[in-house]
Amino acid sequence: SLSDKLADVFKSLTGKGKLNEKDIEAALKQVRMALLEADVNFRVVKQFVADVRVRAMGQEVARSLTPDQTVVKIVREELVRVMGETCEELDLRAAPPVPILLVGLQGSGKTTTAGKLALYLKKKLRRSPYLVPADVYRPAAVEQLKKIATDLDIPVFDTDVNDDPVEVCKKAGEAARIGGYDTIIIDTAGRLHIDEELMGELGRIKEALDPNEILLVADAMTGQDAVNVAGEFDRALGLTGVVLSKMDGDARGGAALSVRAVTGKPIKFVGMGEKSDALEVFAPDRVASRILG
Amino acid sequence: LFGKPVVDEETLEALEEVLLTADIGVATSMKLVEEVAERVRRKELTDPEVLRVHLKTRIAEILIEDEGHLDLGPKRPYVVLVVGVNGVGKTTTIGKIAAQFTARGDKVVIGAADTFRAAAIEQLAIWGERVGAQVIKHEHGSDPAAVTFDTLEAAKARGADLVLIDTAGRLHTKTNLMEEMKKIRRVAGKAIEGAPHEVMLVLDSTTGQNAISQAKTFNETITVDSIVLTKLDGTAKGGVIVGICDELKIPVKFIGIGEQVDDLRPFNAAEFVEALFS
Ligand SMILES: Nc1nc2c(ncn2[C@@H]2O[C@H](COP(=O)(O)OP(=O)(O)OP(=O)(O)O)[C@@H](O)[C@H]2O)c(=O)[nH]1
Ligand SMILES: Nc1nc2c(ncn2[C@@H]2O[C@H](COP(=O)(O)OP(=O)(O)OP(=O)(O)O)[C@@H](O)[C@H]2O)c(=O)[nH]1
Ligand SMILES: [Mg+2]
Ligand SMILES: [Mg+2]
Repeated sequence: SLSDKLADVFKSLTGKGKLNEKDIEAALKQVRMALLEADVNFRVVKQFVADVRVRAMGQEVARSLTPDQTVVKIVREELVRVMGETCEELDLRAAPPVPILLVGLQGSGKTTTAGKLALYLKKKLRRSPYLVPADVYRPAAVEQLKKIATDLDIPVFDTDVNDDPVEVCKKAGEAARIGGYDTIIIDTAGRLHIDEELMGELGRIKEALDPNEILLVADAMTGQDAVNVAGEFDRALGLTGVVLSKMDGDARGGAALSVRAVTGKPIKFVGMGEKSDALEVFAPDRVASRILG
Repeated sequence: LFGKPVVDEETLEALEEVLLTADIGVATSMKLVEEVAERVRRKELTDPEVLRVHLKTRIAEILIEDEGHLDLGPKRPYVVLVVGVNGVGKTTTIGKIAAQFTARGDKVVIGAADTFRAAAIEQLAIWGERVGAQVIKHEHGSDPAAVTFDTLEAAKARGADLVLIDTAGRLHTKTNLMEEMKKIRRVAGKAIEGAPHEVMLVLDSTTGQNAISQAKTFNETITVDSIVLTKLDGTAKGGVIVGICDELKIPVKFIGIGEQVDDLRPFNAAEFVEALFS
């Protein structure tokens, strides 16, 4: 872990009152490697290390901490600061039905997350959610969300796969209004951030529904590409938040730092399993520990 | 990066950046850059252009192609077990592979052994219909090993040439799911001696260093024979495969370059390396 590596770096230094430049550079080298190994983006690491350097220079080594512990403390605090000190709530302030749009790359976990969010809204926030299967492309995608909805006893729009997704969303919005539901969760087809046509389609869905939340569902094991994906989805649509899925694996989750650093948007939830109850509110200190290894 | 007339510290740093941002990983990137830096120090490499070619060649040497095709061999059916973590493209890849073989007149049978995820069986059934391959399925929630057994029995009975078994996505950290996969493999061997003839691990090219733990764990659990790297039509470079090939020596058979039935290509190391540096 980084703590061990830093302990090594500093084991020859004892009784120091202040961290000197040479010590800091040696420690930063380890920090940089640890972050890269944790899949934090190259450029994000560069900026992060520079920020840590500024804080570490001239930093007093607290009498209760060793020099390596001081650096770890600074790194941890910086990680938590960048990833968001407070947990950001879902923004549900709008006339019902409040739309929440889920977007992201193929296979990132959108459909599964749609079910999880619906259950969260129903059980934790005591709301009446309506699920909308707007992926008319992937084989059996509509069936997948319908099955999830049925298992959760949550109403779901009966999507016609011959409709285009914008049409589906408009019809579903109307059905939700008539049905008196207060929140609609729209599951969209996975798409590449570089696919102009499909990104344009999302833009039209946004225009039609004016969602309160546009959440990027991103796979926790994403590598360097996380900044490209998040950056482009944010630029094209204006994300309001991120859901990091598959955090129940052992991926270090550096994508969390990359995505936050590059978009400034909060990670709101993490997916912790395949079942519909496996959704947790994002805890930056937990992810920080994981990135630190 | 390579526009400079001389190789200096900046060149090497820029080089490291190219490798790291391609997901090649710290250990492998450092090793590659150090090899090159050593030759620079001994004045064997002084021209950045030559340096670039040398590095590309070195990486291509590490990568292991496998002529990009499945050789069904003389004994039929040839059984392929497709595994990998959640959402990487297993089901879609099976559809694509099946299409290639039905197109040349081979009889393909597909086993719907993902009995867990919502509509996984329906998704695979649609693919089977699209490509003209028979899909053997049980009820949702049934035992995947039982589906596997029935699939192989059916394949034998129908004189199939190729069998593709689709399994549920599973994180390599879930011991019970790794055990289930072992059982599927065991049961396959009971239905047809020597089956599965190939264990194919599907990896998503957007995955970072975790792909290495995935490959290691899957390999340690049931021995992986080949890899398919999907979603290379995106902006991710899939550099994790360099470390995987270096350490585990597993060949990459195919790459996925899209969601349609034709979007499967044989893995070509030279092309892959070119794309890494573009
Ligand atoms: N372990 C784990 N698996 C997850 C999690 N979220 C989703 N999955 C699984 O990941 C796979 C892909 O999930 P989907 O919900 O189908 O992903 P998607 O983004 O809708 O995929 P496309 O619609 O094809 O783009 C499925 O096997 C899910 O069960 C999670 O938090 N943990
Ligand atoms: N762009 C692109 N998308 C792909 C590729 N391969 C698969 N996909 C998409 O990735 C998503 C997931 O594919 P699946 O085949 O369902 O993945 P899986 O591994 O079977 O997923 P689980 O069974 O849920 O674990 C779907 O939206 C596919 O269309 C590829 O090469 N490129
Ligand atoms: Mg989906
Ligand atoms: Mg599947």
